[in-house]
Amino acid sequence: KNTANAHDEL
Amino acid sequence: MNIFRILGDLSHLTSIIILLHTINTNKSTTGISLKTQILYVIVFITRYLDLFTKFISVYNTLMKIFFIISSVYIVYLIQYKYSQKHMVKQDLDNFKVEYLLAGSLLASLIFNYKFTPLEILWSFSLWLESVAILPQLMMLTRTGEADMLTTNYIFCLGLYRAFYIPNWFYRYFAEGHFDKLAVFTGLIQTLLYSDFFYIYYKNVIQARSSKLP
Repeated sequence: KNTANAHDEL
Repeated sequence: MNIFRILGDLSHLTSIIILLHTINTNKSTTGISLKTQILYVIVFITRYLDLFTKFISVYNTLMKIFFIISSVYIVYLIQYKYSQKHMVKQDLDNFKVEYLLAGSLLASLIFNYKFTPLEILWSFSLWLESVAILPQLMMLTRTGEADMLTTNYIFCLGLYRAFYIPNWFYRYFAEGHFDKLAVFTGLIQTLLYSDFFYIYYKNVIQARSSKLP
């Protein structure tokens, strides 16, 4: 799955 | 969230708390690069614009708000409360940040996941963060000495970046998550910190121990 655009890191 | 990510975030938090605590205890901002701190304000504001568009978690939101507010507060302390204007040392903070800003902007226009304002600004913040410490490092190199504050502060920041690397490995294998922009810019940043610690070790620690009888 592609979660690269999630930007869920700080 | 894995342990590396949590340790990384905690190190980041610790670095800011060390900085704030020391400024307020010593009532002085000597040795801290105003330029680096202003760059961090720009980094956090441009990266966390998604506070308005997307909710990830309470943790995520609180951390973002803390990073924005604390960075603005630190700039306020340097600029107004414990102003360095009358001090000679501020002249040492003469790194040309225009190049960092222009370079980051250019890189974000070329490398982004989508050509939209939010995505470009997000990418811009990553590139800028990767080099934002440079004025601070240059300042240290010029003075030739680092006091405990700046050393501890930069050490915690370096630790934060170092923990993010195993975090990415973990996420790649456990979640199939791989953010190539965050990883690439993060590695640049970690290299800058490791270079600093190498030089610091060579110049300060080794020199100090060789002076001992």
